[in-house]
Amino acid sequence: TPSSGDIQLTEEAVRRYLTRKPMTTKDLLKKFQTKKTGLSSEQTVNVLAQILKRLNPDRKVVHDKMHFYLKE
Amino acid sequence: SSSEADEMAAAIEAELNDFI
Repeated sequence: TPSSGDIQLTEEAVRRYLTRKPMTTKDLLKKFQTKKTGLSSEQTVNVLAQILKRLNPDRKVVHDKMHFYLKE
Repeated sequence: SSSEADEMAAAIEAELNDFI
């Protein structure tokens, strides 16, 4: 059975991931898949963009891809 | 699908780049 709502897309959850290791936007989207959060694609885009604006993580390019990360 | 994830990632990054 689908289990939407198992995982919540919150600022704290994103902060925890980005403190652990640099991630691309797609890496983050994999952590907060719509089927896990119960959000729509549009909601996911909007909420994640707002969270990233607030966190304003540092960026670095690894293997030609932009990664976000936060220092503890 | 992965192409949907690509589109979502592109939309987020576009919004962040406007912000900066």
